[in-house]
Amino acid sequence: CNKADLGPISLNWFDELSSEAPP
Amino acid sequence: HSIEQTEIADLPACDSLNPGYLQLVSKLKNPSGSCSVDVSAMWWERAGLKEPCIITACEYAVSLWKPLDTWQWKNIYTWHFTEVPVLQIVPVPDVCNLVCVALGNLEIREIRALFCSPDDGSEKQLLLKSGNIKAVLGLTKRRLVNSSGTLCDHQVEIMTFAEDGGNKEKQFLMPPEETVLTFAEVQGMQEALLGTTVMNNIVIWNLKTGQLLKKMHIDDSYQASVCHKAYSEMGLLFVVLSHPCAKESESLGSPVFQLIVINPKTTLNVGVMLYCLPQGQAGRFLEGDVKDHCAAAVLTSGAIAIWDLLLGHCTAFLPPVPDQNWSFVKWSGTDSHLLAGQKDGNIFIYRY
Repeated sequence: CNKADLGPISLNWFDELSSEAPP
Repeated sequence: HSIEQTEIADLPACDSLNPGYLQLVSKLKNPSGSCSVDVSAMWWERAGLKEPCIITACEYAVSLWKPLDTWQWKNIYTWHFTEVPVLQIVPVPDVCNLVCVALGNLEIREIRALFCSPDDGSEKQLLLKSGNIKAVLGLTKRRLVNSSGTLCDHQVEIMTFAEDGGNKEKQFLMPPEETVLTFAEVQGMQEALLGTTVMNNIVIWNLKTGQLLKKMHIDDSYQASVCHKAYSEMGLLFVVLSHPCAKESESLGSPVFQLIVINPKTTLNVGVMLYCLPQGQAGRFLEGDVKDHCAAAVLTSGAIAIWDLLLGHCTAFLPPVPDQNWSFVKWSGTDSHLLAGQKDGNIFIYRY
């Protein structure tokens, strides 16, 4: 598969999603 | 109580460059007359000695077997159930001397903890949860997650056991607005938990905070997918799914497992690999287990097939023996063995 099809990737996705999600 | 058997299992050739190898090392027969439903392996400590034991479940009895010399097994404890039958064994990693079971008819109605009294060594059971339970999974760090209720009162709950199996803490995770059907831990990320839902979404939680981080819709080609394993690599989430409702397709063969990759930031996802049966073999996924890079499934044909997820193909195929369909298969959590069972109570242990 092509990585570009998946959009911008973040190695730190778990922490970033945790800071964005409602508590 | 125990039978020793050492023989080489017949293995039909697979279309594989590096064929897997299954050697039958032991067999045990559940003495209960009721239908055999599940098997598992776990550590159990007696008189200061921790041993890799086998747990077998029949409809109305769960038995613990300790290893003797030369691959023989001795039944040391049996827990009996009178009202509700056992559906599955739920091992809880990192907890010694305690195993959980799910009981019910078609759906789970109860989760019980099975253990032994420290005073007199007698079998004890404790009701942990009752109700309309949809899914349950034992997690690392002595945790047990379950989803229960219907749409308006859907709950996702984590119980944490103390080191000795006692004193459990409870915590709720934010429920998605739909029923969670299966759970999977994310390998190497102890605070991340995945779930698959009835609407073919994958949801991800932060176990520390209870937050629902993301709901990600996956391909509608397969409904009611079961999530077996997940790991995060280079910022992407790789998930191994099975598709019990998949139709057999001539062009694709029979996809039993599938590896998909998800970008959790964007929720965009794509299929990476389909794990199909060797040519000439038919059947759909009935039941299965994934450990490390090995996936095993019981098929509707009554056979067991094993895939190496890295190689991408079936490495071993176990036809029904003798005139008995396989009905469940598990990887041992204590070593690299495959535990395969038949409804009549025969459990076969293979070295893979």
